[in-house]
Amino acid sequence: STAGRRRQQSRNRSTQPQEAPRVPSMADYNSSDQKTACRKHELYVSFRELGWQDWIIAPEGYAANYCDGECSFPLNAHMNATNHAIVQTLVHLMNPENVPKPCCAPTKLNAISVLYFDDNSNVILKKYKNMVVRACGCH
Amino acid sequence: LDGANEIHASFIHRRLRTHEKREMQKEILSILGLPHRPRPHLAHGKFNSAPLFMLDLYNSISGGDDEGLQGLLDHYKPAVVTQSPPLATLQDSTFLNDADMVMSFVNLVENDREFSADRRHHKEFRFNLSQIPEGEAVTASEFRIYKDCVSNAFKNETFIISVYQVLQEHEDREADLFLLDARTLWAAEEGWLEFDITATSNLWVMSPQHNLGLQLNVRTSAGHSMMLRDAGLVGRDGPHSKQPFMVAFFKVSEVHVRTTR
Repeated sequence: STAGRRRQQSRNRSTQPQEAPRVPSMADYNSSDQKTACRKHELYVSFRELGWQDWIIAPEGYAANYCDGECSFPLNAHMNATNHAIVQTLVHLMNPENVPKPCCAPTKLNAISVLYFDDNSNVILKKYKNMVVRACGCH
Repeated sequence: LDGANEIHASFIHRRLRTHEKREMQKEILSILGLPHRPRPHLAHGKFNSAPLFMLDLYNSISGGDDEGLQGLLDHYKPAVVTQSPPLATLQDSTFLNDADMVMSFVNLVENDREFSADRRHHKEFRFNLSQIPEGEAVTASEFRIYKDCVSNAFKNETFIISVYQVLQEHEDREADLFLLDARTLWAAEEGWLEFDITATSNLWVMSPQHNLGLQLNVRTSAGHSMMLRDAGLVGRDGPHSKQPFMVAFFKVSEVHVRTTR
């Protein structure tokens, strides 16, 4: 069905072939280029650099990380691709102009504990969920 | 930066503007559940027993794998570290596993009050529990006071240490007290004494107007009232690392909804 739609689109825009959107081929979705594959990158949030060491006792900061990269076909190269990502890819292939590719996003988040003083010099040790990206994947 | 400390090609690298940095700080504070950046008064608090106890707890949950923590520990410890038993106990780690939040409270009483002849050796302790985030319920709470080994005239004695909750204060007579716990100890015993004040803390969190503090007294086995210092109990005049404090373990009892800013 994608091929039929593609032919249809080509016919409709035959007057301006140079402006026609380039329909992605299978080669475009090949994830062999690992540089652009969805993966985790390090991003350190430093409480020290924020100038907060007068009230945050520990930690000095935390490796929050972020996810970046392309979710390209075949998705199974991205170990954490969800079923939704497969559907999203199919719909994107059918309508690349309007439907984006699956999104590279966190699939596993970890908690951190922060130890800090409050205004009354009491000390709080609190666990914060979903603060650190442990794994990325396609959604 | 990526794992190899190289700036990732797709990442736009620039320094944040002042207002962007301020907004980012606000966002992080919001995630931490704080309305503003705390401004603690740390004249002595930094080296106090409560932060050291909390660092012990933090270490036990972080597994000691934080290399930067040792420096912080050194920073927060007093210059002369006395040999003392570990602050956090096995019981604390049990509470810790179930807790979403642990909070230590410093004693707010700075000057001893004049009590009647009958209670002249009573000491009072007050803690501010007014800033507990909504939805946090106390699962366990302890009052902790350090006892040194006694080597004076009382060295072969046993002492009875009693902890009371102040129920009501009166202008013309002594306050009404409720006995929370009493414990018999040898003079030679040394270490942190823990008194369970869970029910009292719950009451104080739910109705702060009932938070009139604790009173503590010590008697000999013969029933004679005595100074806390003579029984080896460390008060305000003792080392910072042995100051009495209170610790409470909390669990979230409600779904926490972040408000729209």
